[in-house]
Amino acid sequence: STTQGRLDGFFKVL
Amino acid sequence: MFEARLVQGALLKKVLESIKDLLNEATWECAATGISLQAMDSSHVSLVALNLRSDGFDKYRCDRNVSLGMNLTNMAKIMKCASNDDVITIKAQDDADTVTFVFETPNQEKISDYEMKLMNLDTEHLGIPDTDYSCIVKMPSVEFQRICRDLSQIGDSVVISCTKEGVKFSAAGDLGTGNVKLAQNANVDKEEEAVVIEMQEPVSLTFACRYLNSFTKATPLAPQVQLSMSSDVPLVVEYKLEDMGYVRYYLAPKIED
Repeated sequence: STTQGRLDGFFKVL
Repeated sequence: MFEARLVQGALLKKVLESIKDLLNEATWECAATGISLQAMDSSHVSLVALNLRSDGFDKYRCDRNVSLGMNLTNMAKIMKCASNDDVITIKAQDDADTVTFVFETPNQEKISDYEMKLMNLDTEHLGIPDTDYSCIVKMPSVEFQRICRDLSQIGDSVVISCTKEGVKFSAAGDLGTGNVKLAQNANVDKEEEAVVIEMQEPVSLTFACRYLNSFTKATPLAPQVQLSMSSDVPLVVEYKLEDMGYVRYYLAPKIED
């Protein structure tokens, strides 16, 4: 089965 | 003073329709170069990034940068008051706490204005790194919409697998499985009907149908959609607005347990 990943960590807060 | 006039007002209505499922509120950043918006959905699974270049508007004035925080549900209510052939103008004073939308019929016989309260949103701006994607698929946007709709009948997730030969969309659920394969097909009469694949290495990623279906609300904005994929990074679904900019969606993949 799979779990939904999140975007936090992929993008840097400017 | 900020003022942006768009003769093709329907475009703005469509842009709003393309984001309001994912975002309840967002800040429209207005600058001399154009209007941009970047926001994650409340669960931080997807991100919307859109850009409307100033030169795509019929009149554009932005004396200094303004951030217009809006409740998008309320903005959508107001946008519904504009007819598809209306000319739409967005206006705001510097440091204003309201924004004004003016709708004019093409013959100028009916002019409506709606003033909406702005919100002070705590928006954090995210830097989106440049990525070399393993696979970039360009395909008709209506085809992508159709596939997402069809496969969401079968399961909650879609596996997108891309090779040089083509792209395969697969779903599995209690009732069984479904697969849709599209072959690369650049030799078509109309450019917008082409399926083009640029592949560095094959990828196979799993995504939630619910988000993909929300992204396809942008279908009326562009005849083609571009899917950019690499292992373990967010999918990018891009709709290019002719002579105007883009609406892009980022979606975190599902992870194998």
